[in-house]
Amino acid sequence: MNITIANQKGGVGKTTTTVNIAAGLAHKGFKTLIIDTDPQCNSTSVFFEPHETEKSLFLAFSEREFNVRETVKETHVKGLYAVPASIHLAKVERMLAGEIDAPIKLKKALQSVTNDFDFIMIDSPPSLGLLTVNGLVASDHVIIPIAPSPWALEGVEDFLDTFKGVKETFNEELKILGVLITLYDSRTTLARDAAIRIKEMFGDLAFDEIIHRSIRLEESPAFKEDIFSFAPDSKGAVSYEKVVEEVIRRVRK
Amino acid sequence: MNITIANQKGGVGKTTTTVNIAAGLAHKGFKTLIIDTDPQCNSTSVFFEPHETEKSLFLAFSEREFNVRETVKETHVKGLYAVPASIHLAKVERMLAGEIDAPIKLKKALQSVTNDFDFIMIDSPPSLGLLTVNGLVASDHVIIPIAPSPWALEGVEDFLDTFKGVKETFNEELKILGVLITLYDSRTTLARDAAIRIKEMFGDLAFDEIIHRSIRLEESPAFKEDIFSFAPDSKGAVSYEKVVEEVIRRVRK
Ligand SMILES: Nc1ncnc2c1ncn2[C@@H]1O[C@H](COP(=O)(O)OP(=O)(O)OP(=O)(O)O)[C@@H](O)[C@H]1O
Ligand SMILES: Nc1ncnc2c1ncn2[C@@H]1O[C@H](COP(=O)(O)OP(=O)(O)OP(=O)(O)O)[C@@H](O)[C@H]1O
Ligand SMILES: [Mg+2]
Ligand SMILES: [Mg+2]
Repeated sequence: MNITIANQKGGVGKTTTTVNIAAGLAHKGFKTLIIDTDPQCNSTSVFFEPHETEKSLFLAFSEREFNVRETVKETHVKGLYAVPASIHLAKVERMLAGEIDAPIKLKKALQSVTNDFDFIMIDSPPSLGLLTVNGLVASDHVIIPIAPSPWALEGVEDFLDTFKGVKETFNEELKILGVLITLYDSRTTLARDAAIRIKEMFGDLAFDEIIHRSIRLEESPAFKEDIFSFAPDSKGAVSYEKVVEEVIRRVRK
Repeated sequence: MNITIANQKGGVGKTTTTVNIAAGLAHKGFKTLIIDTDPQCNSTSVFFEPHETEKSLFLAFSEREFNVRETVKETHVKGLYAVPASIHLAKVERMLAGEIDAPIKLKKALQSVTNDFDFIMIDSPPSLGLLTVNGLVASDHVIIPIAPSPWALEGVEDFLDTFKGVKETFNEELKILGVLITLYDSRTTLARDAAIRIKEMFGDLAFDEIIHRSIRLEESPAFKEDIFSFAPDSKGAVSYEKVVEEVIRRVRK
């Protein structure tokens, strides 16, 4: 089951959500692979030091024949694996401009490992460019994290256009698994109003669980941990665990 | 005086900083122009409705001969003008792949208006791609907003590589005007430690003033206002005013 986490707006919790849903699935016994497609390597850096990641996902775009297994690394979380990103991914868009198979490179690369994992979670950069499109083409589902701010809601329309374009052109099976409200600050009417609009816009697609702003969630990457290892009793861990359970329910439908 | 606000990390306050420094300069009597280079159009949407912005900065990249004056619009803030972005800017990187003058398109487009304005503030997308490079090539200075999180500090090295590359290849005069700590949450040791590391790393380049997390700053774009119009007595307004005064001092050195 391949799931992309995407939203072109910056800093809305894509990486935090990818890392914690993936870790949560691994903790529940599902063999899970994180694919980091962001040249900024944020999900990579939670698990690995820079010198540990010489072979990266960039090879999926630069090589004719590429077996992604060469780049799969074990993390310190049992059952959780990752393919690291690298800064070289930033060149992919101009490198492959005009190449007809540019949007399906990741899908092709993942075919050799799809049966090795229960879940493949793909983290996206803050753009609607070729890297995000590759993630969507390679996925069964997409989860859209949305922070309850005015700019966040404006961007959703553009995201849905890209989603429909990919579905129509490359991947009829692609579905929105859900919309996850993140960085929710219950003290502000701004957040409450935005959450209401998100729930109106998406109905049942909106996850029941909302991820509140939490110091533990913000700190855990500094300690190179997912939230379940770092602070298992924290509100952030309890919330992401509920999201993981919801993800499992929804993919089984 | 052309100043780019840039940092490839998402959601670190680039747009909030561009809009509020520009508005602050205009309030002090400096004729100021905002250039929005982000296809997500966040600074554009603070001042304009979508239907108001048919002619956008995209023309600077798509047209051979282009007078940016055709796209300059007055905002509701006296002395503050803006050139709107558009979603079409997302195509610029692949559209101009391989064109030798791709990095200097914005610089060329702005030459006809540089003398009309005291300050031109350029908002950047969350990437180190062609749009951000165009902003840096067209600028005298760059301000780097940094949010005090572990991922933010990791990205600074990559940003400085791009900065040095632009300086060496296209724009010897480009300087870092300053590094602005944003989204600072004084309750967390994470923020305090990161702020210390940022000050160690950048010394006098770090602005004395730190922008704290503030509900008013987050709300003001929802009301289509800059912080000085929206909440002039708020901590956010006081802080950004101090930053504006510091910017004026530093450009005069
Ligand atoms: N629920 C939360 N509570 C507090 N901080 C959070 C929460 N979720 C994410 N953060 C923090 O907010 C910042 C942005 O989150 P994150 O990097 O996951 O977003 P992103 O969408 O992946 O960003 P980018 O667009 O740059 O890839 C990070 O510093 C992260 O630690
Ligand atoms: N000091 C602050 N206090 C509270 N909220 C803030 C502050 N600065 C910015 N924000 C909010 O944080 C979010 C991200 O800020 P902003 O959009 O300015 O960052 P950005 O770097 O321009 O993002 P992007 O990378 O997507 O362009 C926005 O919802 C904004 O309103
Ligand atoms: Mg991320
Ligand atoms: Mg922005």
